[in-house]
Amino acid sequence: MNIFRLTGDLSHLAAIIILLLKIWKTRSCAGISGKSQLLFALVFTTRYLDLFTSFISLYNTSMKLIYVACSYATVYLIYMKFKATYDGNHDTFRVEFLVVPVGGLSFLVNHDFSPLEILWTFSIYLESVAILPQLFMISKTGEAETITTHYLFFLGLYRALYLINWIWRYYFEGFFDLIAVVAGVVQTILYCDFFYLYVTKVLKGKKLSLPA
Amino acid sequence: HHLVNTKDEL
Repeated sequence: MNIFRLTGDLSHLAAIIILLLKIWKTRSCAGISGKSQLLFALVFTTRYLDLFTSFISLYNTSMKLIYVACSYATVYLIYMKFKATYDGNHDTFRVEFLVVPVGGLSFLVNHDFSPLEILWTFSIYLESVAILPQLFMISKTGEAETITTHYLFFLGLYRALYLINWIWRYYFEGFFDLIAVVAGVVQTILYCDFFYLYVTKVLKGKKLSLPA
Repeated sequence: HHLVNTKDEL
């Protein structure tokens, strides 16, 4: 465990908590893509099946359980408790265009052709693109609430910190996982445009709105 | 081989 990995995990946790609190406090999930949140719940479910087969550390197990629980809670708030505030009309990204190719790819390119390994690979690939429905929704409405941009910032920061973590581990532990690294690079790139807007607008106190 | 799975990561 190095400092980049730890702050990456904490940044990921911060993103998840920010989103939950935003929905809970405002009693509204306006501007949030339920489809992205469903995809993240699917990502955590398929990745953390090893909770049943192997124990790594108390930290590892508790963080996995927290991520899974929070992602299901978020989906519950969006599709059940605050369903009336869910902006389904703007959440129109076709998720089958992500899930089907990612499913196919995880069968073709994986470390080992076994059920758990294929599901783990599926979750890695799916996570890299799961934010697309949310970004699509923002591009469609042309704006995002500031709290939503904080959520996206911490979510992108998490993956960027993981990239530094992998460089660190490559040099100091000889550790390298091509699947995770390529997916992580793709995922981080998807946030670059958003990072630019976040720094140039949101951090200067302006609302994130896109030119018409 | 040098490929190691990142199973200890989240």
